[in-house]
Amino acid sequence: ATLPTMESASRHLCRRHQMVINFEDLGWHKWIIAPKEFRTNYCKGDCPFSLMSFFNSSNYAFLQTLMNSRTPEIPKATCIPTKLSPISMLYYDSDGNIILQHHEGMVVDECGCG
Amino acid sequence: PQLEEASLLHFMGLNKVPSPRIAQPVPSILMKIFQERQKAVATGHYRKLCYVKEFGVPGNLIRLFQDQGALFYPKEVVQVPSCTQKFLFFNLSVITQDEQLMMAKLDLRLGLNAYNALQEDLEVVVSLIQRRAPQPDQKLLLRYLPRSQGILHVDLLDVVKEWNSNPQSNLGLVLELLPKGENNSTVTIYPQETCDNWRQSIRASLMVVTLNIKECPRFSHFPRKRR
Repeated sequence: ATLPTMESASRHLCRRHQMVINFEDLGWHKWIIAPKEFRTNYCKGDCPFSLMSFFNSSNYAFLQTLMNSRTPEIPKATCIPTKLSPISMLYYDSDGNIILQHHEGMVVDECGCG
Repeated sequence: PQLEEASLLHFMGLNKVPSPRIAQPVPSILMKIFQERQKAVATGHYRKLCYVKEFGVPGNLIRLFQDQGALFYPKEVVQVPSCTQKFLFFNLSVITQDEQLMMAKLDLRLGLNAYNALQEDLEVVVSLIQRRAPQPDQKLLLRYLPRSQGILHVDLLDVVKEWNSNPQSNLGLVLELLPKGENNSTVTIYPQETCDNWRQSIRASLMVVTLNIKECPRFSHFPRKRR
């Protein structure tokens, strides 16, 4: 009888959710040559103290949560990206020059509590 | 949202949303490098992002600068001394202090009009402008360019290093085309239409590869090429 409750609770726990960044949606398609879009993730969900060890949490996240229990002004640990990777982008600048550069931290690979 | 957009653009090294007036075509080599880098990211080989295999140099940022000679040396301000001369200028101010110059290559593409206008195979002279005077100062290159070829690459690494360390010294280049065997272009007088056709038919761009030590710390002490 407890299974459905746990399932519904786990839906709200910290995890990654797929997201597609489309440069046309951002209005950047006129100057970004490639890629036109790329897949990444966003992080969303709760970080309950009892389950934090399952969520790729840092030691700091545990300490922050402990501090929160004593000093409520300090927020609880939140669901954040814990592993990021770069993407390469090819684009025009205002002078019409073409630039090829990789940009760090553009794709979220993993999420955790921090 | 505008503030967030501005922050992200600043992080990318841009002051505002670019609105390029003329979208120059993307060279196939750049598209190939882009695709190789996408593969490297997909397979987790991030070290490959700090080396440009296609050019054989370390580097994580590649720029193709457009010639702005017509803006820097407008006709009404500077009298171009010869019909077959053209001023070239590349605005390199976007290169930051954190970047180390690894490659600078001038690409010259001569359309058929350049040859048709002069009715000859051509000799190309590229000279460095070192002071504000109509005559160029230092010849960098003199090369025969047969009618069938039309593309010329000139190594400008040392010149661009000097421009980068002392931006005021960047006064551009003069490109001169001479019919093969003719030493003095002023001897022959060409009709204005011929001159205009020739200038419009030439495309010049500067490919620059730089390495940001902060982003590629392991490449900061790459081995020097044996002479």
